[in-house]
Amino acid sequence: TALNNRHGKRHGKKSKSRCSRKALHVNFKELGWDDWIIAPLDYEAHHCEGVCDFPLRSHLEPTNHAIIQTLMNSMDPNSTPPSCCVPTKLSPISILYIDSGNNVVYKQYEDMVVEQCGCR
Amino acid sequence: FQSAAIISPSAPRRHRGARISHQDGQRSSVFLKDIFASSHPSGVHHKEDLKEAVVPHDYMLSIYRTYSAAEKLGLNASLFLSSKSANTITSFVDRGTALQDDLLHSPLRRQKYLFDVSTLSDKEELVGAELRIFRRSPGDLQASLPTAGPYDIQVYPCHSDRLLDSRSLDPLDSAKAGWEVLDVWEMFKVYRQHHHQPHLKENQLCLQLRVTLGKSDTEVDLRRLGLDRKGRPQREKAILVAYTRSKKRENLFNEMKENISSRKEEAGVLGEKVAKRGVKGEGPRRRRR
Repeated sequence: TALNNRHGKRHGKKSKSRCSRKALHVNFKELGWDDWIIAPLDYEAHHCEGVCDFPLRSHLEPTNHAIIQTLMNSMDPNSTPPSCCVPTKLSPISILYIDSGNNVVYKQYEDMVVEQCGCR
Repeated sequence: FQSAAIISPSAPRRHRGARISHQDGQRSSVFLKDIFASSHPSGVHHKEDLKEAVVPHDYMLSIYRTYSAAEKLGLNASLFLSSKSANTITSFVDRGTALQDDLLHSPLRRQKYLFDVSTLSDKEELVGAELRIFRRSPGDLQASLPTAGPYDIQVYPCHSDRLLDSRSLDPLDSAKAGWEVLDVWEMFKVYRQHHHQPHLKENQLCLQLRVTLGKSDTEVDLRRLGLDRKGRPQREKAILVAYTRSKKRENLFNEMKENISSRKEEAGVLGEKVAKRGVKGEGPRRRRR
């Protein structure tokens, strides 16, 4: 049976949260892009954070490889790191910007917002 | 669609990681007043070294607002008819001037519209192109027109008499201001085939406009239909709108690189003039991290 990481946890150590989607507010003005981006000047991108430990939740849609890797890590943490908490579904945003010819351009950029996170 | 005006109070600085809730779908906090300020005559004299200010046309703002709202509803914007399944829509502003109109004999029978399309990527598939011209309300000028229409607005390539598109304008509409939209995709396709030479720096596209009485060949004075270009603000200038679709995923860094290099070119020109100043808002364009 796989070692259940929970028992191995040292007391007092803050338990790391499970893989989930967290807020990440992007401000193009702070990136210094506001002189060519007209809109939006900020947006909610989200990001994925947390541990992929045994047992993996089904909503994290693990690949078979991630399941194997997590099992191996649970049995022997030195054999392999746990699988990674990454975006599994992304969505686009529209950006209105000024191109190098001073023209106003509307463009849809794919993969700009994290919709779901999972273990891979 | 309503024309979009994306203005929101300057948002307070947010703390990193704080969960931010937005009432409406709009994440944008576009400081349009900055854009107008820099394009406003009184605003330009102290920014003479900034390149000519860019003011987005209402059409581009409404495109942005419509499609970003659709994204928030999880709809695929390219399914919208008006997007012609494009994922990039570029607006080129007319470089023709009122001077050219004046040089022609009066009354004004024909107008030439000039567009610099050199930044249009030839790697993207062109799925549509249209010429959008703002017709101002002619006021009493129209009273002196021979008859009250209908009129036929026609657009040609400058160097040929092959009609690209025409649309009729009925008397009632001709008395009110409004945007006329003509399809010039055909010409753009031909143009791209023949001008597919990236080294050509000056990729100018030239279109000619005339208005006749109905289907006759009697040309009408364009001034009397509110089509003269004297004193037009940036947002009322004609635009050529190109709809393109790129197969590969758009990479933000392309634009970044392009903009950085074009700013560097410009900074090179401005460098010696403004380097010493460095006072906030007056020095060279902020270096992007």
